[in-house]
Amino acid sequence: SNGDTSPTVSMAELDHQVQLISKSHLETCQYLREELQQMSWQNFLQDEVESYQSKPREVMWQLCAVKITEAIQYVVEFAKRIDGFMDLCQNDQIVLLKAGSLEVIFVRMCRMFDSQNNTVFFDGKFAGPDVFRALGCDDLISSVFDFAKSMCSLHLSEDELALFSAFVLLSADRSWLQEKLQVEKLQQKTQLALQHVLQKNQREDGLLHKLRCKVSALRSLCSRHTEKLSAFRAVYPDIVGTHFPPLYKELFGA
Amino acid sequence: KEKHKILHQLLQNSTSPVDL
Repeated sequence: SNGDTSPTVSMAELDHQVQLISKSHLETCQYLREELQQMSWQNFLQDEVESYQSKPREVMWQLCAVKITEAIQYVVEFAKRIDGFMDLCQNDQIVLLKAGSLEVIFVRMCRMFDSQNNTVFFDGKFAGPDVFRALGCDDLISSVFDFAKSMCSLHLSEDELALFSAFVLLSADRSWLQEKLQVEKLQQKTQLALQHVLQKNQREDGLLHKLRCKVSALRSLCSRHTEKLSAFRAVYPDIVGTHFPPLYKELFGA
Repeated sequence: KEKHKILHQLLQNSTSPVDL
């Protein structure tokens, strides 16, 4: 900012980075905000809620696994379009997606969340936590809804959300990375772009810190998902083995 | 690679009409 070296070039690079990641995000976000806006009045009726609640546990688990798997395909496409991701070795691409794809889904969920009604877009309409009762994971569902609500309260723009999603996905502290330094460089670059966009959008000073705090909440949600899946698999090994999407099983070790 | 066959396919395809 003092004009000594090449801040203009850096700013231009950061702007470019922001544009690229925002474009990748918008191309792969599954639903546009306008589409979600148009569907925002569509809430499940009481008899529809009861119909979900009366599904056998394994049927509801399978339905949610299918929905998560659909969303994951979009996250994989997002990752592929992040500048530098495909230059990482294949091991590290897999490691980052295995560890980060569900975290990105939870981040993206705030776009599909209605804070006023405490509902999320699921299976064609907006659903409250009670819709997921048959899963037998009320505590996890409640935490996921709380997380979405707290993300919503930050009122992130699409470019901020895009950069934060990329930052989460490019976490350099994941176990089993082979070229940690390469991932670190990409994550640092993404963090700079995130800082840049927050400044440009004149956001409050503490927002980056608040976002960094969300990272540990995301990790906790994902490890709890893994625990719930293990518990479910212990009771229904055949259902997981034969009826769950193969991609879901690959990612979550089911 | 065999363990993450679908993920490999998704990463390699330019678009991903993989049958899941």
